[in-house]
Amino acid sequence: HPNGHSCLGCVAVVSVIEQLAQVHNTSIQGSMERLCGYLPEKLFLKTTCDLVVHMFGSDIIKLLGAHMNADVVCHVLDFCKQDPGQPQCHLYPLPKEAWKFTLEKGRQIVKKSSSLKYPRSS
Amino acid sequence: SDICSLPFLAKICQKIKLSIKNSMPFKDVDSDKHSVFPTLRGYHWRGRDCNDSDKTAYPGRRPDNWDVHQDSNCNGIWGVDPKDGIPYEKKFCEGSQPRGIILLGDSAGAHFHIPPNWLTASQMSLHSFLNLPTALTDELDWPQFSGVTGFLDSTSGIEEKSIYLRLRKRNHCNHRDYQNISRNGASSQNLRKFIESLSRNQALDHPAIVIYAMIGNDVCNGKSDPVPQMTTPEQLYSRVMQTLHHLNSHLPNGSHVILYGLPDGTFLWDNLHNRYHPLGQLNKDVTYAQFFSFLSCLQVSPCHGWMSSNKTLRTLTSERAEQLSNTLKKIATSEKFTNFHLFYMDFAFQEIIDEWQKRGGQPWQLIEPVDGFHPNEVASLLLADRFWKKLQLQQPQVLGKENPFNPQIEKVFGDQGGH
Repeated sequence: HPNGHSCLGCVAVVSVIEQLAQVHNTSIQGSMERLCGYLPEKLFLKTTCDLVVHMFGSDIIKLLGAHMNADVVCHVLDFCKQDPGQPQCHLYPLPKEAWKFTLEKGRQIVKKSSSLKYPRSS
Repeated sequence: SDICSLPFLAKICQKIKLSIKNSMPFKDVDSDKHSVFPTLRGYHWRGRDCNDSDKTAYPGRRPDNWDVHQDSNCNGIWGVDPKDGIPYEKKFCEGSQPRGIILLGDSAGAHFHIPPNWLTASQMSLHSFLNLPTALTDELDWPQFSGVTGFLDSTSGIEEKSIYLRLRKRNHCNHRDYQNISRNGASSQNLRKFIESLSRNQALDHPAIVIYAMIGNDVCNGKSDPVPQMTTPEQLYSRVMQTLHHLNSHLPNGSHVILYGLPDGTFLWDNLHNRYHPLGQLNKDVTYAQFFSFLSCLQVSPCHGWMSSNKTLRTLTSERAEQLSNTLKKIATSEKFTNFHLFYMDFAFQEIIDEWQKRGGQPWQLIEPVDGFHPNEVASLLLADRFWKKLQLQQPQVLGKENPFNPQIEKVFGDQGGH
């Protein structure tokens, strides 16, 4: 899996964002700001976090708002990719509706997005 | 997107990349392989330099003229006793047989650790990520807390000490003489790429105790079929002999080398599979079985062989591990070297589990919670305790004698400059 690590990283980060919102009963936007606020400025960590939120935040908000889980979000944002012949990798239980349908729905949601086309292994 | 492409960062990036590639200290002005900087392979990994502008001053060397004028071996003992004019190093260390501890290891030996509060929303706060810069510049390893070369107080509250701290307690002249030559993903095969970073001058330095502990990556990989890439006994024999010949040409006479066997990793699945992973604890929706499956699917598992629901594969991985341990045993009993004695020691994790359960602990508490694979700090220190006791019983000469001058050293030099 050429982008195995970025997929793993994306699912972990989106999971934390989702769970922070749940634990503190805030919006996803608020949760992302909270997470970046926890990071030290050293090594540009907080800056990098703010940059990632700037690039992907609005789509993450839309997708999580549509009750999609971290697996779906990271596939739609192209951090996770299922190459032909490769198995479908997911951390959480699969959504009740068909995976492809969920993915397509997610892609429609972000289609209108102003964000850049996601570089594959960004 | 590549921050290193910025002109003003290019040079420092290049230095950092070289440091990580060669496992050598990033900041080492006198190029003696010892540093005054903690991370980027600095003194978290090997004894702190006491004079980074003098390449003849570094931990582990025999004293220069009994350190009358300067501390040439960084053990904090130098100068002359005004009462009798005898150099302190001569008075306190001569004949005490000082020795260093050197680990040739992998991520377990380097103490790979991702703090669970980085992933646990309910525990997250402003303090959670304060250690992130240090961890990143130490490759997510924490050798300063490891079971072999750790010199900082344990964060888990367990009283057992690292092997280095025990050697230092036994003979204070060993102060700062530690080297953690380990790397994430290291195995018998790729050790040759970074064994040169081991620092020992055969003529000028004290003997060393070298622990060869490649405990997993010869049978662990992330491939969907991990078996073809597993090291065979024949390959291991040949590679370890290369390593031992390299050591024989670098270690001072009177050194010792201990080959550490591989564990039976079926323990991981047996004790973790139906427990919740930190990412799944809030909503009870991700077990380690799911986490392992996800890692294997992405082919980024640290050890597909043992972190698998396939019992046959787990058993096969353990069988290969046992064959490799037997190979190490065979080498230790049949090969002889001029500059060091060679021993073998089992990685008897079951003994650690038994000890931990005796103290009321649970087996799963001995494994890193975020990766579900590495022995955690408690396990590493219990392994160090068992290692020390075995050697004390079977090969006490390896550890050297108790130095009767330890109290005087403490009285005159206190903490000897610390770490």
